[in-house]
Amino acid sequence: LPTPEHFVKDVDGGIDQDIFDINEALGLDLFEGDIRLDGVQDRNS
Amino acid sequence: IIGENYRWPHTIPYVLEDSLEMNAKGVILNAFERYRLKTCIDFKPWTGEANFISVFKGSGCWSSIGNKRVGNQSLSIGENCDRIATIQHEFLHALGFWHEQSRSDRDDYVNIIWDRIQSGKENNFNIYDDQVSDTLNVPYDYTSVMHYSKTAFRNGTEPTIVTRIPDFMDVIGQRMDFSDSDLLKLNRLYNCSSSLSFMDSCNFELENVCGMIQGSGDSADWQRLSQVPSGPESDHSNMGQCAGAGFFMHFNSSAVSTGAMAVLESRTLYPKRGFQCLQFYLYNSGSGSDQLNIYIREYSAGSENGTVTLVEEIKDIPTGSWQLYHVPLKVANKFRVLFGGVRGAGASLGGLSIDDINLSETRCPHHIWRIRNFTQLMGSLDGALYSPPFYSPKGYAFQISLTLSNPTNAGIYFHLISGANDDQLEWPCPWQQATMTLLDQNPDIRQRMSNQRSVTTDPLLTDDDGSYFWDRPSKVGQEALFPNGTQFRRGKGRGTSAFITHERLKSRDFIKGDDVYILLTVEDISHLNTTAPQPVPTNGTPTTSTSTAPTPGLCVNFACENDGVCTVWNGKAECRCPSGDDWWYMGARCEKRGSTRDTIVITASSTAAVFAVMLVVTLLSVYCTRRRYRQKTGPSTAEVPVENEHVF
Repeated sequence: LPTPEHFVKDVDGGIDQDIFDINEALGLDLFEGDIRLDGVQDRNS
Repeated sequence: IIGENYRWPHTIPYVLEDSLEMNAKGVILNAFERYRLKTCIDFKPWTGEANFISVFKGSGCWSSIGNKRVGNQSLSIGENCDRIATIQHEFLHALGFWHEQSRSDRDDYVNIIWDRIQSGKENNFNIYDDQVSDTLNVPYDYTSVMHYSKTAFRNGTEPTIVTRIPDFMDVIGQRMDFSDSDLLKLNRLYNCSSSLSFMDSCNFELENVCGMIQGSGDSADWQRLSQVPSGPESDHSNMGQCAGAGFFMHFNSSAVSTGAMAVLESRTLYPKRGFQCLQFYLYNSGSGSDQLNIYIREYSAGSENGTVTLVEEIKDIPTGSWQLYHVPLKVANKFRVLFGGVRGAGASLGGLSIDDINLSETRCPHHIWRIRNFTQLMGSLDGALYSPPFYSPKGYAFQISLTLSNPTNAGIYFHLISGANDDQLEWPCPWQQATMTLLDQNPDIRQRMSNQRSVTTDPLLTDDDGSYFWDRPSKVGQEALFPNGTQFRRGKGRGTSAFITHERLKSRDFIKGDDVYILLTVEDISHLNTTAPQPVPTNGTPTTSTSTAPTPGLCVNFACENDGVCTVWNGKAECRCPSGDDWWYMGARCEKRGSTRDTIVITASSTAAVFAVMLVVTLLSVYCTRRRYRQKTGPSTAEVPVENEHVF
């Protein structure tokens, strides 16, 4: 059956975001994208 | 990561913090079930252990590598991170795994295109040498859930990772489930030899038929065959793709009279959790009234031959194709599963066949949506494919829609629909979690990489027009028709347009025999919304966390002091008291505090007190003895001659 596009809510907004995309969009600068180093959250190598 | 200090115990204590979204809590518990099925790693709610993983909704999805031994080790499942494979990925980090492409031999398998990487992000493509990271003798794995996808940290539209074997370009970055190599590495790292919930898998390829035996006292036998003239033409495991292989078990109902039965018994099985899910494929080429009965032979004290119980009668088995069935079991003692083929009335040219049996101590899906002739639907479907209507255990009617018109991705959505129980139900619908699983039909449940997404009904979620999103479909839904012409109303769907790419959908065993299965479970997760105080962690920082186990009614009027957690044990409410390395709470309600310092103080003071008492007793004894002696010798001195007298 045809479905009106507005009659569903896409929680991904039409984009298949990977973990590092999600973190990057939040402005996080985690080590290798999603690794928290000892006591330091916002640090890359 | 190399270093035993980074390892967790096989059962990892965890806390799901209040900050987590409800959907995330349910998905985390589902991810734990995948660990329990495929690895020896288990999870338990934290009860005061020195180190534990605290899952919370932070900014983004992240974890540390390995057990940092810091007491409360945080793992963030932020917004949009509530996907099962993302959670599996983050927990693999916590268990000690880096990303796959940071292996020392990475450059043998992928090319990193450095000038396509965003400036300043090059360090995300580091390599660790074999002094830091161990590959555990497992080959480089393009299919790892720990591998980046080709677009990672790109500055434009071109891929930053190019696989040396081009076929793997769209394979890297899967977020479906553990790959075989992920499991091999995890099981090697943690010396796993079994899992909590896996019991048996059988595709009948070996002549020992997985230790199954023919039943006694029945009127026919099951045969191990690779084809039957009247069907099936091939087994389900290989679908006839392997010459000389591909076996299944067949009950030839055409050779026996009506009412005859053939029983096939599994080997003896030993349950751990008390609930099981039996799944298998069934093919009917016999009479439409042939049926398959599932029995359990349960052994308990006093029943040497076991007690046989009928669990399910499978009737009206469609003819001409393999069909998936699930049977939930609830067995606590040693048992066997019995497959009883029964010859029905009417003409039969063939019989019943079974293949790809899996038994695990997991929950069965509530419903199965089988989509036949799937390949012709792909790309040609303009709109959505709707599932038949189903009911949740609470009574909510729902439907799933699958969208295939997008050239790249398939989408999936969960809709509430008007149903027979709507007057008795709570609206807007509170905290029902719908889990939709595209089944990877690999014959072995442990090797399946099924694609799963969950949606949870938040009763306070509003739509753009201000109405409640999960309100009664007859109020907020649109009119729709079932194929038979019955009118109903369908609520708005919630889900994703990026459920799976068409490329991945065509891979593995998602489509088998041109059939696709979507497994559906809708469960009430309201209990995850209750906040229970948790013990004070060892670092002394109090946290308030959500108990992952339902808080039963017995605990309502049973308060635990000092952040003790109420649990129900043997039908009684009990307090689990917090403890640390050198302190603990005790008593029926955790009202008393103890510590090793207290013990030392008690021991020292007891010793001192005993010494003081003994000293006083000794002094008194000496004093009394001397006094008595003096009294004795005083007045009679003149009468007794002094010679030959003993003196103390």
